[in-house]
Amino acid sequence: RGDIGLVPRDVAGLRLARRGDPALPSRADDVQLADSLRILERRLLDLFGLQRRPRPSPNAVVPEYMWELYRGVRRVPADRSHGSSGLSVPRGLFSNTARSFHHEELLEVVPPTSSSYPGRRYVFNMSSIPEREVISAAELRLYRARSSPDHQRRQKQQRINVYEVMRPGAAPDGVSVARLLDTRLVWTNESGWEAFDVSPTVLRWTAATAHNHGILVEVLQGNDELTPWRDESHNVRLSRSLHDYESATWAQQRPLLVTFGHDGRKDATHVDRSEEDGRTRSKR
Amino acid sequence: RAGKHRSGGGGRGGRGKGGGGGGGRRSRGTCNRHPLYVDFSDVGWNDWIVAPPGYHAFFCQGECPFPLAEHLNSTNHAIVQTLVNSVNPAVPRACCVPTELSAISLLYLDEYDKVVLKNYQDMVVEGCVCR
Repeated sequence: RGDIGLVPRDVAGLRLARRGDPALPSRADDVQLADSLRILERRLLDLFGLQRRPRPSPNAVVPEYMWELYRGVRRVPADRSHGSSGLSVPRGLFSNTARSFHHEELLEVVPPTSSSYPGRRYVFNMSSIPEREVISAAELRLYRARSSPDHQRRQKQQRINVYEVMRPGAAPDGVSVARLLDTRLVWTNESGWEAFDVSPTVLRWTAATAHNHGILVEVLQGNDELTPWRDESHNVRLSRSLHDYESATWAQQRPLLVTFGHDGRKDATHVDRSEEDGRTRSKR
Repeated sequence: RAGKHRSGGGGRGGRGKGGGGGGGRRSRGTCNRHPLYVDFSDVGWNDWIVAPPGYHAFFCQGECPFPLAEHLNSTNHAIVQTLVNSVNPAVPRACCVPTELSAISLLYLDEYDKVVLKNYQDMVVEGCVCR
Protein backbone atom coordinates (compact mmCIF):
# COMPACT_ATOMS: atom_id res chain seq x y z
CA ARG A 1 0.00 0.00 0.00
CA GLY A 2 1.47 3.31 -1.07
CA ASP A 3 5.23 3.21 -0.51
CA ILE A 4 5.31 -0.23 1.01
CA GLY A 5 3.64 -1.94 -1.95
CA LEU A 6 2.84 -5.51 -1.19
CA VAL A 7 3.00 -5.17 2.60
CA PRO A 8 -0.48 -6.08 3.82
CA ARG A 9 -2.57 -3.94 6.13
CA ASP A 10 -2.01 -6.04 9.24
CA VAL A 11 1.75 -5.70 8.83
CA ALA A 12 1.46 -1.93 8.60
CA GLY A 13 -0.91 -1.97 11.59
CA LEU A 14 1.55 -4.11 13.54
CA ARG A 15 3.91 -1.17 13.83
CA LEU A 16 1.29 0.80 15.72
CA ALA A 17 0.17 -2.12 17.89
CA ARG A 18 3.75 -3.02 18.85
CA ARG A 19 4.12 -0.04 21.21
CA GLY A 20 5.01 -1.33 24.65
CA ASP A 21 4.10 -4.94 23.91
CA PRO A 22 7.20 -7.19 24.13
CA ALA A 23 5.25 -10.18 22.84
CA LEU A 24 4.98 -8.60 19.42
CA PRO A 25 7.84 -8.82 16.92
CA SER A 26 10.70 -6.36 17.29
CA ARG A 27 11.42 -3.57 14.82
CA ALA A 28 14.22 -5.69 13.34
CA ASP A 29 11.74 -8.51 12.65
CA ASP A 30 9.38 -5.98 11.17
CA VAL A 31 12.04 -4.62 8.81
CA GLN A 32 13.05 -8.14 7.81
CA LEU A 33 9.45 -8.99 7.03
CA ALA A 34 9.04 -5.85 4.94
CA ASP A 35 12.23 -6.71 3.00
CA SER A 36 10.95 -10.23 2.37
CA LEU A 37 7.67 -8.87 1.10
CA ARG A 38 9.47 -6.45 -1.22
CA ILE A 39 11.44 -9.36 -2.68
CA LEU A 40 8.20 -11.28 -3.03
CA GLU A 41 6.59 -8.36 -4.85
CA ARG A 42 9.56 -8.07 -7.20
CA ARG A 43 9.34 -11.78 -8.05
CA LEU A 44 5.61 -11.56 -8.62
CA LEU A 45 6.06 -8.57 -10.92
CA ASP A 46 8.72 -10.53 -12.79
CA LEU A 47 6.28 -13.40 -13.13
CA PHE A 48 3.79 -10.95 -14.60
CA GLY A 49 6.46 -9.66 -16.98
CA LEU A 50 6.65 -6.19 -15.44
CA GLN A 51 9.82 -4.35 -14.52
CA ARG A 52 8.18 -2.25 -11.85
CA ARG A 53 4.84 -1.88 -10.21
CA PRO A 54 2.48 0.21 -12.40
CA ARG A 55 1.16 3.44 -10.91
CA PRO A 56 -1.82 4.24 -13.10
CA SER A 57 -3.05 7.81 -13.33
CA PRO A 58 -6.58 8.53 -12.13
CA ASN A 59 -7.53 9.52 -15.68
CA ALA A 60 -6.70 6.13 -17.15
CA VAL A 61 -9.62 4.70 -19.13
CA VAL A 62 -10.20 1.03 -19.85
CA PRO A 63 -11.75 0.79 -23.33
CA GLU A 64 -14.94 -1.22 -23.55
CA TYR A 65 -13.35 -3.35 -26.23
CA MET A 66 -10.69 -4.55 -23.79
CA TRP A 67 -13.44 -5.53 -21.36
CA GLU A 68 -15.08 -7.38 -24.20
CA LEU A 69 -11.87 -9.24 -24.97
CA TYR A 70 -11.41 -10.07 -21.30
CA ARG A 71 -14.92 -11.43 -21.01
CA GLY A 72 -14.51 -13.34 -24.24
CA VAL A 73 -11.33 -15.00 -23.06
CA ARG A 74 -12.74 -15.77 -19.64
CA ARG A 75 -16.29 -16.39 -20.78
CA VAL A 76 -17.59 -14.02 -18.16
CA PRO A 77 -21.10 -12.78 -18.91
CA ALA A 78 -21.38 -9.04 -19.52
CA ASP A 79 -22.48 -7.18 -16.41
CA ARG A 80 -24.52 -4.02 -16.24
CA SER A 81 -21.62 -1.75 -15.48
CA HIS A 82 -19.86 -2.77 -18.66
CA GLY A 83 -22.59 -3.55 -21.13
CA SER A 84 -21.76 -5.58 -24.18
CA SER A 85 -20.68 -3.57 -27.17
CA GLY A 86 -21.50 -6.44 -29.49
CA LEU A 87 -17.86 -7.14 -30.21
CA SER A 88 -16.41 -10.60 -30.38
CA VAL A 89 -13.01 -11.97 -29.56
CA PRO A 90 -11.05 -12.22 -32.79
CA ARG A 91 -10.35 -15.93 -32.93
CA GLY A 92 -6.85 -16.87 -33.85
CA LEU A 93 -5.48 -13.39 -33.20
CA PHE A 94 -5.09 -13.52 -29.45
CA SER A 95 -2.09 -15.61 -28.50
CA ASN A 96 -1.59 -14.45 -24.93
CA THR A 97 -1.32 -10.67 -25.01
CA ALA A 98 -3.51 -7.83 -26.27
CA ARG A 99 -2.61 -4.16 -25.84
CA SER A 100 -4.68 -1.09 -26.55
CA PHE A 101 -3.47 2.37 -27.53
CA HIS A 102 -5.14 5.73 -27.87
CA HIS A 103 -3.53 8.26 -30.16
CA GLU A 104 -1.48 11.13 -28.80
CA GLU A 105 -3.91 14.02 -29.01
CA LEU A 106 -1.12 16.56 -28.58
CA LEU A 107 0.46 15.28 -31.80
CA GLU A 108 -2.80 15.20 -33.72
CA VAL A 109 -2.75 17.38 -36.82
CA VAL A 110 -6.13 19.10 -37.03
CA PRO A 111 -7.02 20.54 -40.42
CA PRO A 112 -8.05 24.20 -40.47
CA THR A 113 -11.75 24.87 -39.93
CA SER A 114 -12.18 26.07 -43.48
CA SER A 115 -10.51 23.00 -44.91
CA SER A 116 -12.73 20.46 -46.59
CA TYR A 117 -10.07 17.79 -46.55
CA PRO A 118 -11.48 14.72 -44.79
CA GLY A 119 -8.23 13.18 -43.58
CA ARG A 120 -6.95 13.07 -40.05
CA ARG A 121 -3.58 11.82 -38.94
CA TYR A 122 -3.02 9.94 -35.70
CA VAL A 123 0.21 9.12 -33.95
CA PHE A 124 0.25 6.15 -31.59
CA ASN A 125 3.12 5.83 -29.16
CA MET A 126 3.86 2.12 -29.10
CA SER A 127 7.17 2.26 -27.29
CA SER A 128 5.65 0.47 -24.30
CA ILE A 129 5.60 -2.83 -26.20
CA PRO A 130 8.50 -4.93 -24.90
CA GLU A 131 11.13 -5.88 -27.47
CA ARG A 132 10.63 -9.59 -26.94
CA GLU A 133 6.89 -9.39 -27.64
CA VAL A 134 5.89 -10.86 -30.99
CA ILE A 135 3.01 -9.02 -32.62
CA SER A 136 0.81 -11.21 -34.77
CA ALA A 137 -1.89 -8.72 -35.70
CA ALA A 138 -3.04 -5.16 -35.13
CA GLU A 139 -6.26 -3.38 -35.88
CA LEU A 140 -7.48 0.18 -35.82
CA ARG A 141 -11.01 0.45 -34.49
CA LEU A 142 -13.22 3.39 -35.41
CA TYR A 143 -16.65 4.12 -34.00
CA ARG A 144 -19.52 5.23 -36.20
CA ALA A 145 -22.55 6.80 -34.60
CA ARG A 146 -25.89 6.53 -36.40
CA SER A 147 -26.76 9.67 -38.33
CA SER A 148 -29.47 11.98 -37.05
CA PRO A 149 -33.07 11.17 -38.17
CA ASP A 150 -32.98 13.97 -40.76
CA HIS A 151 -29.95 12.48 -42.35
CA GLN A 152 -31.24 8.93 -42.10
CA ARG A 153 -33.91 9.78 -44.65
CA ARG A 154 -31.08 10.46 -47.02
CA GLN A 155 -29.27 7.21 -46.45
CA LYS A 156 -25.77 7.39 -47.76
CA GLN A 157 -22.72 5.31 -48.07
CA GLN A 158 -19.34 6.33 -46.79
CA ARG A 159 -15.95 5.02 -47.62
CA ILE A 160 -13.38 4.89 -44.87
CA ASN A 161 -9.77 4.66 -45.96
CA VAL A 162 -6.91 3.92 -43.61
CA TYR A 163 -3.36 4.75 -44.65
CA GLU A 164 0.09 4.43 -43.20
CA VAL A 165 1.84 7.79 -43.27
CA MET A 166 5.11 7.18 -45.07
CA ARG A 167 6.29 10.78 -45.06
CA PRO A 168 4.84 13.72 -43.19
CA GLY A 169 4.35 16.95 -45.10
CA ALA A 170 2.86 20.40 -45.17
CA ALA A 171 -0.60 19.41 -46.44
CA PRO A 172 -3.62 20.30 -44.26
CA ASP A 173 -3.51 16.87 -42.69
CA GLY A 174 0.25 16.92 -42.27
CA VAL A 175 0.81 14.10 -44.74
CA SER A 176 2.97 14.07 -47.84
CA VAL A 177 3.11 10.38 -48.81
CA ALA A 178 0.73 7.69 -47.56
CA ARG A 179 0.11 4.03 -48.33
CA LEU A 180 -3.38 2.52 -48.30
CA LEU A 181 -3.72 -0.23 -45.68
CA ASP A 182 -7.43 -0.99 -45.59
CA THR A 183 -10.70 0.41 -46.84
CA ARG A 184 -14.42 -0.17 -46.24
CA LEU A 185 -17.76 0.99 -47.54
CA VAL A 186 -20.33 1.62 -44.77
CA TRP A 187 -23.89 2.94 -44.45
CA THR A 188 -24.38 6.15 -42.51
CA ASN A 189 -27.55 4.93 -40.76
CA GLU A 190 -25.74 2.19 -38.84
CA SER A 191 -23.87 2.41 -35.56
CA GLY A 192 -20.96 0.32 -34.43
CA TRP A 193 -17.27 -0.26 -34.59
CA GLU A 194 -15.27 -0.88 -37.72
CA ALA A 195 -11.96 -2.71 -37.45
CA PHE A 196 -9.25 -2.04 -40.00
CA ASP A 197 -6.24 -4.24 -40.44
CA VAL A 198 -3.06 -2.29 -39.77
CA SER A 199 -0.88 -5.32 -39.01
CA PRO A 200 1.86 -4.75 -41.62
CA THR A 201 2.48 -1.22 -40.40
CA VAL A 202 2.53 -2.03 -36.70
CA LEU A 203 4.79 -5.03 -37.35
CA ARG A 204 7.28 -2.76 -39.09
CA TRP A 205 7.05 -0.14 -36.33
CA THR A 206 7.62 -2.64 -33.55
CA ALA A 207 10.45 -4.27 -35.47
CA ALA A 208 11.99 -0.80 -35.77
CA THR A 209 12.35 -1.21 -39.53
CA ALA A 210 10.19 1.85 -40.18
CA HIS A 211 9.60 5.23 -38.57
CA ASN A 212 6.27 5.70 -36.89
CA HIS A 213 4.78 8.69 -38.68
CA GLY A 214 1.28 7.66 -37.74
CA ILE A 215 -1.88 6.57 -39.48
CA LEU A 216 -4.12 8.64 -41.70
CA VAL A 217 -7.88 8.09 -41.74
CA GLU A 218 -10.12 9.69 -44.33
CA VAL A 219 -13.88 9.52 -44.80
CA LEU A 220 -15.33 9.97 -48.27
CA GLN A 221 -18.87 10.03 -49.53
CA GLY A 222 -19.96 6.95 -51.42
CA ASN A 223 -19.41 8.69 -54.73
CA ASP A 224 -15.92 9.64 -53.56
CA GLU A 225 -16.83 13.25 -52.84
CA LEU A 226 -14.79 14.71 -50.05
CA THR A 227 -16.79 14.93 -46.83
CA PRO A 228 -16.45 18.34 -45.21
CA TRP A 229 -15.23 18.13 -41.64
CA ARG A 230 -17.97 20.33 -40.26
CA ASP A 231 -20.78 18.55 -42.06
CA GLU A 232 -23.40 17.43 -39.53
CA SER A 233 -23.66 14.12 -41.30
CA HIS A 234 -20.12 13.38 -40.30
CA ASN A 235 -20.72 10.49 -37.94
CA VAL A 236 -17.39 8.70 -37.73
CA ARG A 237 -15.82 9.55 -34.37
CA LEU A 238 -12.45 10.72 -35.55
CA SER A 239 -11.95 13.59 -33.17
CA ARG A 240 -13.20 15.16 -29.98
CA SER A 241 -16.23 17.26 -30.76
CA LEU A 242 -16.66 20.77 -29.43
CA HIS A 243 -20.26 19.82 -28.70
CA ASP A 244 -19.24 16.67 -26.88
CA TYR A 245 -19.94 17.69 -23.31
CA GLU A 246 -19.37 14.23 -21.93
CA SER A 247 -15.69 13.53 -22.12
CA ALA A 248 -16.41 9.96 -20.93
CA THR A 249 -18.25 9.33 -24.19
CA TRP A 250 -15.26 10.43 -26.24
CA ALA A 251 -12.96 8.29 -24.08
CA GLN A 252 -14.98 5.20 -25.02
CA GLN A 253 -15.62 6.13 -28.66
CA ARG A 254 -12.29 7.54 -29.76
CA PRO A 255 -10.12 5.61 -32.23
CA LEU A 256 -8.41 2.64 -30.68
CA LEU A 257 -5.42 0.69 -31.90
CA VAL A 258 -5.18 -2.87 -30.56
CA THR A 259 -2.26 -5.24 -30.95
CA PHE A 260 -2.44 -9.00 -30.53
CA GLY A 261 0.54 -11.19 -29.94
CA HIS A 262 2.66 -13.29 -27.72
CA ASP A 263 4.79 -11.97 -24.89
CA GLY A 264 7.79 -14.03 -25.94
CA ARG A 265 7.66 -16.33 -22.96
CA LYS A 266 7.13 -20.08 -23.11
CA ASP A 267 3.76 -21.76 -22.77
CA ALA A 268 1.77 -19.69 -25.22
CA THR A 269 -1.90 -20.25 -24.84
CA HIS A 270 -4.65 -19.85 -27.32
CA VAL A 271 -8.10 -18.46 -26.81
CA ASP A 272 -9.64 -21.80 -27.69
CA ARG A 273 -7.63 -23.48 -24.94
CA SER A 274 -8.84 -20.90 -22.42
CA GLU A 275 -12.40 -21.48 -23.46
CA GLU A 276 -11.90 -25.20 -23.04
CA ASP A 277 -10.57 -24.61 -19.53
CA GLY A 278 -13.61 -22.49 -18.82
CA ARG A 279 -15.91 -25.34 -19.84
CA THR A 280 -14.04 -27.76 -17.60
CA ARG A 281 -14.41 -25.45 -14.63
CA SER A 282 -18.09 -24.83 -15.16
CA LYS A 283 -18.79 -28.58 -15.40
CA ARG A 284 -17.18 -29.23 -12.08
CA ARG B 1 -14.85 -25.92 5.45
CA ALA B 2 -12.52 -23.56 3.69
CA GLY B 3 -11.31 -22.20 7.03
CA LYS B 4 -10.09 -25.57 8.24
CA HIS B 5 -7.41 -25.77 5.58
CA ARG B 6 -4.56 -23.40 6.02
CA SER B 7 -2.47 -22.66 3.00
CA GLY B 8 0.86 -23.62 4.55
CA GLY B 9 3.88 -22.84 2.40
CA GLY B 10 1.74 -22.10 -0.63
CA GLY B 11 -0.30 -19.43 1.05
CA ARG B 12 1.93 -16.40 0.65
CA GLY B 13 0.16 -13.43 -0.76
CA GLY B 14 -3.23 -15.06 -0.37
CA ARG B 15 -5.62 -16.48 2.10
CA GLY B 16 -8.00 -19.37 2.31
CA LYS B 17 -11.44 -18.40 1.15
CA GLY B 18 -14.37 -20.20 -0.42
CA GLY B 19 -14.03 -22.71 -3.18
CA GLY B 20 -13.88 -26.41 -2.69
CA GLY B 21 -11.11 -28.83 -3.02
CA GLY B 22 -13.54 -31.65 -3.62
CA GLY B 23 -12.78 -34.89 -1.97
CA GLY B 24 -16.22 -35.74 -0.58
CA ARG B 25 -15.97 -39.25 0.86
CA ARG B 26 -12.22 -39.45 0.49
CA SER B 27 -10.40 -39.91 3.75
CA ARG B 28 -9.34 -36.72 5.45
CA GLY B 29 -5.67 -35.90 5.06
CA THR B 30 -5.24 -37.72 1.79
CA CYS B 31 -3.59 -35.87 -1.09
CA ASN B 32 -6.16 -33.42 -2.31
CA ARG B 33 -6.76 -29.95 -3.72
CA HIS B 34 -7.44 -27.23 -1.15
CA PRO B 35 -8.81 -23.72 -1.52
CA LEU B 36 -6.44 -20.78 -1.77
CA TYR B 37 -7.80 -17.44 -2.89
CA VAL B 38 -5.34 -14.76 -3.94
CA ASP B 39 -7.00 -11.41 -3.37
CA PHE B 40 -5.25 -8.60 -5.26
CA SER B 41 -6.78 -5.95 -3.02
CA ASP B 42 -5.18 -7.63 0.01
CA VAL B 43 -1.77 -6.91 -1.45
CA GLY B 44 -2.69 -3.45 -2.72
CA TRP B 45 -2.57 -4.34 -6.41
CA ASN B 46 -6.18 -3.54 -7.21
CA ASP B 47 -5.17 -0.07 -8.40
CA TRP B 48 -3.48 -1.45 -11.53
CA ILE B 49 -5.08 -4.87 -11.95
CA VAL B 50 -8.48 -3.98 -13.37
CA ALA B 51 -9.88 -7.51 -13.42
CA PRO B 52 -10.28 -9.96 -11.88
CA PRO B 53 -10.22 -8.73 -8.25
CA GLY B 54 -8.58 -12.02 -7.29
CA TYR B 55 -8.57 -15.65 -8.26
CA HIS B 56 -8.77 -19.15 -6.83
CA ALA B 57 -5.27 -20.57 -7.08
CA PHE B 58 -5.78 -23.72 -4.91
CA PHE B 59 -2.92 -25.83 -3.61
CA CYS B 60 -2.14 -29.53 -3.13
CA GLN B 61 -1.66 -31.00 0.28
CA GLY B 62 -2.13 -34.35 1.97
CA GLU B 63 -0.66 -37.74 2.59
CA CYS B 64 0.08 -40.37 0.00
CA PRO B 65 -0.55 -43.45 2.12
CA PHE B 66 -0.09 -47.10 1.24
CA PRO B 67 -1.88 -48.41 -0.73
CA LEU B 68 -2.33 -45.48 -3.09
CA ALA B 69 -5.94 -44.99 -4.09
CA GLU B 70 -6.73 -45.30 -7.77
CA HIS B 71 -8.19 -41.79 -8.00
CA LEU B 72 -4.78 -40.37 -7.09
CA ASN B 73 -3.62 -41.46 -10.55
CA SER B 74 -0.12 -42.13 -9.34
CA THR B 75 2.92 -43.10 -11.34
CA ASN B 76 4.42 -46.56 -11.11
CA HIS B 77 7.38 -45.02 -9.33
CA ALA B 78 5.14 -43.42 -6.71
CA ILE B 79 3.47 -46.77 -6.09
CA VAL B 80 6.84 -48.48 -5.65
CA GLN B 81 8.11 -45.70 -3.39
CA THR B 82 5.00 -45.90 -1.23
CA LEU B 83 5.30 -49.67 -1.11
CA VAL B 84 8.92 -49.43 0.07
CA ASN B 85 7.90 -46.78 2.62
CA SER B 86 5.36 -49.19 4.07
CA VAL B 87 8.17 -51.57 5.04
CA ASN B 88 10.96 -49.08 5.53
CA PRO B 89 9.86 -45.66 6.86
CA ALA B 90 13.34 -44.28 6.17
CA VAL B 91 12.19 -44.00 2.56
CA PRO B 92 9.79 -41.07 2.29
CA ARG B 93 6.30 -41.35 0.87
CA ALA B 94 5.46 -40.00 -2.53
CA CYS B 95 4.70 -36.25 -2.76
CA CYS B 96 1.31 -34.65 -3.28
CA VAL B 97 1.80 -32.32 -6.24
CA PRO B 98 -0.26 -30.50 -8.88
CA THR B 99 -0.35 -32.17 -12.28
CA GLU B 100 -3.04 -30.26 -14.03
CA LEU B 101 -2.97 -26.48 -14.05
CA SER B 102 -4.93 -23.87 -15.95
CA ALA B 103 -4.45 -20.28 -17.01
CA ILE B 104 -5.94 -17.02 -15.81
CA SER B 105 -6.45 -13.79 -17.72
CA LEU B 106 -5.52 -10.42 -16.27
CA LEU B 107 -6.74 -7.06 -17.48
CA TYR B 108 -4.39 -4.41 -16.18
CA LEU B 109 -2.88 -0.98 -16.68
CA ASP B 110 0.84 -1.13 -17.35
CA GLU B 111 3.59 1.33 -16.35
CA TYR B 112 2.60 3.61 -19.26
CA ASP B 113 -1.14 3.71 -18.52
CA LYS B 114 -1.84 1.38 -21.45
CA VAL B 115 -4.48 -1.28 -21.01
CA VAL B 116 -3.18 -4.82 -21.42
CA LEU B 117 -4.98 -8.15 -21.48
CA LYS B 118 -2.73 -11.08 -20.82
CA ASN B 119 -3.07 -14.80 -20.24
CA TYR B 120 -0.82 -16.42 -17.67
CA GLN B 121 -0.27 -20.15 -17.85
CA ASP B 122 -0.27 -22.59 -14.93
CA MET B 123 -1.78 -20.26 -12.36
CA VAL B 124 -4.63 -22.46 -11.08
CA VAL B 125 -4.30 -25.99 -9.70
CA GLU B 126 -6.88 -28.22 -11.32
CA GLY B 127 -5.75 -31.60 -10.05
CA CYS B 128 -3.40 -33.12 -7.49
CA VAL B 129 -1.69 -36.51 -7.56
CA CYS B 130 0.90 -38.48 -5.65
CA ARG B 131 4.15 -38.50 -7.58
